[in-house]
Amino acid sequence: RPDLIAMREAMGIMQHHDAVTGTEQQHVADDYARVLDIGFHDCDDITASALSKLMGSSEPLEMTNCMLLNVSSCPLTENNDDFVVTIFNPQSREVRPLVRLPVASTTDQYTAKCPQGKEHPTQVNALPTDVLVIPGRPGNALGELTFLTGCIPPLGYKSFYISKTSKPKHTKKPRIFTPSEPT
Amino acid sequence: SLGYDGRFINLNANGLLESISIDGKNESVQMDFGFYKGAVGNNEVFGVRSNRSSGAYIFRPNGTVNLFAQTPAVTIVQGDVVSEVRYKYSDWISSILRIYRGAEPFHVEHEWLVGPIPFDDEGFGKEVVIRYHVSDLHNNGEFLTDSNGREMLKRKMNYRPTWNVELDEKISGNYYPVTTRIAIEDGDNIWSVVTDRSQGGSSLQDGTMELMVHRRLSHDDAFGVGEALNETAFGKGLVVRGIHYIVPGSHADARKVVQNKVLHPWYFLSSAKNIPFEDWR
Repeated sequence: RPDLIAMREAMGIMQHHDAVTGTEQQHVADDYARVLDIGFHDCDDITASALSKLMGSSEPLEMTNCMLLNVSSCPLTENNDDFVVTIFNPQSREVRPLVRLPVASTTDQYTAKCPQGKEHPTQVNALPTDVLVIPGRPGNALGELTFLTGCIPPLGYKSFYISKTSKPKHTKKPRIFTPSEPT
Repeated sequence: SLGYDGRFINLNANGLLESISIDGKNESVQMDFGFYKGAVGNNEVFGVRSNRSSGAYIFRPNGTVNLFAQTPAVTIVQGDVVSEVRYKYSDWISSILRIYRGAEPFHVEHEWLVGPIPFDDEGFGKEVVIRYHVSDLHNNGEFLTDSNGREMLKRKMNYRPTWNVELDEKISGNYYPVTTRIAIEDGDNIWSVVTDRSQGGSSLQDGTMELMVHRRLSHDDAFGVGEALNETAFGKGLVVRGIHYIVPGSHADARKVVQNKVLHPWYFLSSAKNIPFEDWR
């Protein structure tokens, strides 16, 4: 419960109409973001121990969640050839999301395997140049790995073992072309 | 045409969105980027509308929407899992139409990237909108917007349910809060756009849904905050990235897409360095 205090305080502060509508001064908006960020990070231990309970493992899991996926930045997926992504479904019905994760290069191929060893089709696209130049965007991701998870059970999770493969996979590489000059 | 399993986005010779097909049924859909100039007033006499500036509390455009020329640079990426059409309208506006295999309920993603918004020569700010046009759908000035992600409220152009309104501001007077979804319908032909954050929206022309995605204004609107809505980051005008989900079909499908996006799955990542797959398994 102590880990939850920061997030509860954040939600308390942000009942204010300024926080809801964005009519606060800039420095106040920046402070709201700071308070929320602390709240999220304080919740990491709670979610890790909740997931380890779900997984039935005794010790809390070593997991991070990337807070900058909205600018396609994630040190863990950019700097590791092999990593595990666990996807938790907070809904009471199954979902089939498309997972998109930033990766360092655009030429590497990756495999995505579920615990049963089944390979899920993956695709690596180059990130648009406009994303690469977002001011302040950290990291060095140039590509984006996408794959389909299949069904993720209600209030459940599914883990995938992602590994970079040296040999090009059987899937056709994305075709890139620009239509004829606009008429 | 790009897509999978009977669902396609169809492009014209210039690579622009022309229609969306679902299991053989074709619906012509186009999309535009545009912006309103933010009105600049002296805010002198409180309550006198004509003095009002557009700002944090107020959306007041100076004139009608300025649509971007439909000649963006286009790049198409086609793959096994996902296909994308990437547009670059200017050096501060680009977007991606994305369709992927197995999207259920079916929807097309439109990821937009806007900013830094430049002020123009007279110092006017800009309020950037995206307009989706379902050409054969006639909603006759009626549309629906959600209320805090829950029930959908019917909206009608230039109308208020509880009094005979005379709108001075024909554009902003018809803008409503969109927390997760805006929709237009013509019988059982229903189209929704699901947002990934709260935005302002309307249906100012027949068959269209318009959402405001970013604003940068040069004048305070004298309602108390005491500064213009001119957010910056790393010394430049704020760059904003988000996604709209274009959902054809029933309200039930659109509601599911809202839940799938608002209650998006969480990703937890861990390194698997020196842990072979067999051991991990």
